[in-house]
Order: sequence, then C-alpha cells, then structure tokens
Amino acid sequence: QGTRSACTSCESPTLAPQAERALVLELAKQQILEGLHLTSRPRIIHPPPQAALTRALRRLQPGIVAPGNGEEVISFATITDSSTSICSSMLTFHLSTVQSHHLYHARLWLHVLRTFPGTLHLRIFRWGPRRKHRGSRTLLAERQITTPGWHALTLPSSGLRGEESAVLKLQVNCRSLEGNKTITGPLRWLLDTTGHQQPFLELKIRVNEPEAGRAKRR
Amino acid sequence: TPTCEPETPLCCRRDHYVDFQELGWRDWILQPEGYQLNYCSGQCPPHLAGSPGIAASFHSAVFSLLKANNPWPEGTSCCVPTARRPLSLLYLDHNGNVVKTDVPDMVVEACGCS
Repeated sequence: QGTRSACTSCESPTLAPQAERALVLELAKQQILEGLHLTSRPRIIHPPPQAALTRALRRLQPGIVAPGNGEEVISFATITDSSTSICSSMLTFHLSTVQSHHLYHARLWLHVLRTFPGTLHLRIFRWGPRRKHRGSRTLLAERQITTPGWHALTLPSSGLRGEESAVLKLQVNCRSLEGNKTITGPLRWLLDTTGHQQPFLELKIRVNEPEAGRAKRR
Repeated sequence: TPTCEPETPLCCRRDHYVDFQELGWRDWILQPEGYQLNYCSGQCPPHLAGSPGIAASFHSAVFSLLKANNPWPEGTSCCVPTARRPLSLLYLDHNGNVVKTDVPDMVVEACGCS
C-alpha cells in the first residue's frame, strides 16, 4: 500500500518473510473461495464415510472436468427410515449447489446386497411437489436386476431439473417378476443404507452463465 | 520468467506453495493437498517494457505508439502475469456432496513487463 509508483507490483516487497507468508495464506483463502463462488468455507456436518467416499470417487472421470465451467457432483443418499419396506423406501439427496446449474447427466448408483429368486424389477420414481401437489411421482428409470453388486441407473436430467427445493427425493419401488410377488422386509435387506456402499447420485452439471444461450446484442 | 532471487529487483515470478493443511482446510478440500500461489513483482525499466508474453503484446503495441510520438512516455510498465493455468479441485460442499471442478486462471505460470 502507499507505494510511490503507479505500478504496485514494481516495488520489491519489503515485508518480512513471516508477514509475507501470512499475507499469502490470507490471499490463498480469498482466491480459493472466490474461484469456487463461495463466501465462506463449507462447514461439513455429516461427512460421508471414508470408504463410501473412496468408492464413489472412482466413479468420477479422471482428468479435466467437462470443458467450459463444468462440474461433477457425487451426492450420497440419506435414508430416513431404513426399516420401511424394501419396496416403498425413499432416498433423499441435498443438492443446493446443483439448483442454479444446468444438469446434463445423472446416474443413480445402487449396491444390491442380494437378489431374490427370479428377477427383481426395480423402478425409480421422483417424488415431490413437482406437480404442485404433494405425493405426486414421476417414473424416472426402471431396471431388471438378476445379480447382486453395483448397478447404475441413468436418470433423465430433464426429469431432475426444475426442482424448486434443493432436496430431491427418489422412491425405490420393486417387485419380483417371479409370480409378481411383492417383496417384504426392510430396505436394508436389499441396499446398504449406512455403510460404504450407500446409494449415491453421480451428476454432471454446467455452471449457468448469466444470459446463457442468448446472443448478446451490441 | 525468472523466479525471484533476493538480489534480483527486476520483474519476476514469486513462487509460494500453499498447503491446505496450513489453512485448516483439509477437511473439506479433498484434492489436491495444496497449490502454487505465485504472483508477479519487481521492477520494469523502460527497456524491458513489452517483454515477454501475451498480456504484454497489447501493451507493447500501445507503448510503441507512445514511443513513436513521445520518446519518454509518462506511464510505467508493470510486472504482470502473462500466462496462467486452471486448478482442479475436489471438495465437499456444505451438504457433504463431493464436487469436482476446474477453477480457471488460478495459477500464475509466467510474468512479464506490460
């Protein structure tokens, strides 16, 4: 501050090394928060389990993110009541950062612990106030499952956009194709709801530029 | 661009590595562990004006016009970044989601005199 010449960077720094280091650390905080469009560092209340995190990170594409301000997000499901029946349970995702961005790719990863005799017909509905009245649901994806392990269900990004609230609820619905029996038992029979094989969403978003998509008029 | 030596007063790139541990941010920034926060500082005497780099080219065009019309221009040449690169970050947002993004122009790679 207060340097004589018009070019501040032309003055050799006269700070003591310690003071310069403290300044650099402060600058780094500002630079990272600004670069991430954050006003303050996030307070992580419920960090995902390390094992789930490591496994999920393997799903992210290595290397550069989608060109042009793209982001990749992994959101772990919270399951409020894993004792509900397998076939009407709800997966809840908190996606506030996704709200103001353009979602163009979404996959739901489920780790099926076991299968039942015959084929399991799995359907994923989006649950919520989309149609301005509670309890409406929209079918997003369905899959016939014959083997345990990880399964990725691609969800239509159009089906997930436009969510007023930052909370996305997906309902897992299932039945056995053998004799069309409804499967009973708690959800945790089918899915790992708390450990390192939690269901999670893998999303690819593009940061909305103001006036995106409209040519500027000069 | 020369990295700064104590005895070199000329425009140079001053390198600093910031470890996120030092900021107490390792709990939410998963990767990388730290990054280079470089900045440019040092003197730009007139004979160095316009050397080297992208940003300088614009200034050197203006500067040569000034020189042509006035051998001793009033303005000073400044030590500025001439090349930067993005920084890939993997971090947890306040919902505990994992976000992977590229922040543009985060690392100064080269400096030059405008």
